[in-house]
Amino acid sequence: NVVNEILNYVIVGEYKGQTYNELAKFVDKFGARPSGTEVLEQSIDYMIQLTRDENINDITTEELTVPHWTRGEETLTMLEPRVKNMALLGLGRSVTTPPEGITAEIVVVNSFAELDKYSDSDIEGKIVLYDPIFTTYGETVQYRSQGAAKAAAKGAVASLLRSITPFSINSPHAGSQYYEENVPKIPAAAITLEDADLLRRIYSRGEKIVLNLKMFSTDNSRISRNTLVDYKGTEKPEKLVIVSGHIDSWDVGQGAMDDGGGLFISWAVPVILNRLNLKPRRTIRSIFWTAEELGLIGAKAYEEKHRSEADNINFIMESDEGTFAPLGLAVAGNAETRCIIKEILKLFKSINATTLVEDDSPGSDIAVIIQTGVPGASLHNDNSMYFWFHHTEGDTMNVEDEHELDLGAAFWTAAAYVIADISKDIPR
Amino acid sequence: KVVYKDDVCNVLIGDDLIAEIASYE
Repeated sequence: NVVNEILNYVIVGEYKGQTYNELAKFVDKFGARPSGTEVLEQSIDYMIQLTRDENINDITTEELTVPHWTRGEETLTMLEPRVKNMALLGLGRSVTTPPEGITAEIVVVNSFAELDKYSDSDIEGKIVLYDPIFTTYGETVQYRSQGAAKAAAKGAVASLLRSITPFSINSPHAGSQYYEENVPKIPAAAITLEDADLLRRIYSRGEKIVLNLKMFSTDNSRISRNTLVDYKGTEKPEKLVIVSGHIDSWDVGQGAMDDGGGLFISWAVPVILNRLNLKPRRTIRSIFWTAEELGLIGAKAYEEKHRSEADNINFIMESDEGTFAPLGLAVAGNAETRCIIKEILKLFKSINATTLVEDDSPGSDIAVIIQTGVPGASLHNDNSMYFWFHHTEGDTMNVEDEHELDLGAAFWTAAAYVIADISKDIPR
Repeated sequence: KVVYKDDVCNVLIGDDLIAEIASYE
């Protein structure tokens, strides 16, 4: 009755409310934890001590170089056809504007195909605003990640983006973006749905729109750490079942949802098992990835460092899409793997977390490892509101629910335990 | 999407493993 023992201990027993309380203490103490900052390193030290306080001492940190991009003052003002200040968030690693800012007319496009319909001379010297309507994150995030490079290739002087979210109360959403070699680097920022839609309406009426954009930032590199907590297996200690979340966050909000919740349910796995004295056959490794937000930097470093031992990863799990009520797992692997996980998920009928979603590239950080052939899964949860808060000042403890975090921690722990303990390795 | 019906999984992973997994509940 191992699964029920874990569920009871976490949901109604001694551990009830602990995940929420520990997450709240963490995010209230440190707030946002951007890559390359001292506060991120302090938060890593805090997690190490918190783990030691649970009498779990098999902890390793692995250093790597991470970006340290720091946001300075940012303003966006519509000058024509009327004066209006607009909320914005510069996108990750964006270059700065001149001190006086960039003042230019805008062109509004809803896709790269629409951008391509304009000649280079139409775009040259303009600010391009991408305003795709949110469908799915995967479909629309390309305008955030590639928009500046594609606009610059046609001669634009700056790139703006309708925030990648289905819902807004005038909240801009940060996020990463990437420049291309041999293309000028231009400032890139996200604006709110409300302002993007206002600009679209004015633009569609054929009126001239002139904006002034000021963005300042610094960009250098620092050393950070991935943190590995091992809960040693009894029979096959070299074999790993990895549970993970990232410890860094954007520089807005508290990073409570992204990815504080994922961090703390993954931290809870060895803690709960240790408290219950449940020892699986294989080792459970809880990883706190660093520098996810600026491009999966920690996961890429881990994959490179541990490439020769990748065969020992039996299964890899990540929670980075919310820790709302768990529904099951989004699983990458062959048919046999998915059948084994499907059988394991049947153990979670009592909490309605039995759904297996087929996903060839689940998660964010773990996608780096899954694409090398390692089977894995991300937490499938009731996260329909996730992108309302994603990368905004609204990503705070208020997003989190104590009971749902209990359900998530219990599910995550029990699922990892069963995968780590069954007699059969998860097949490749 | 939800995949693989039980009869397919029974063939793929076998009754013994299914029973072993069920024993964890």
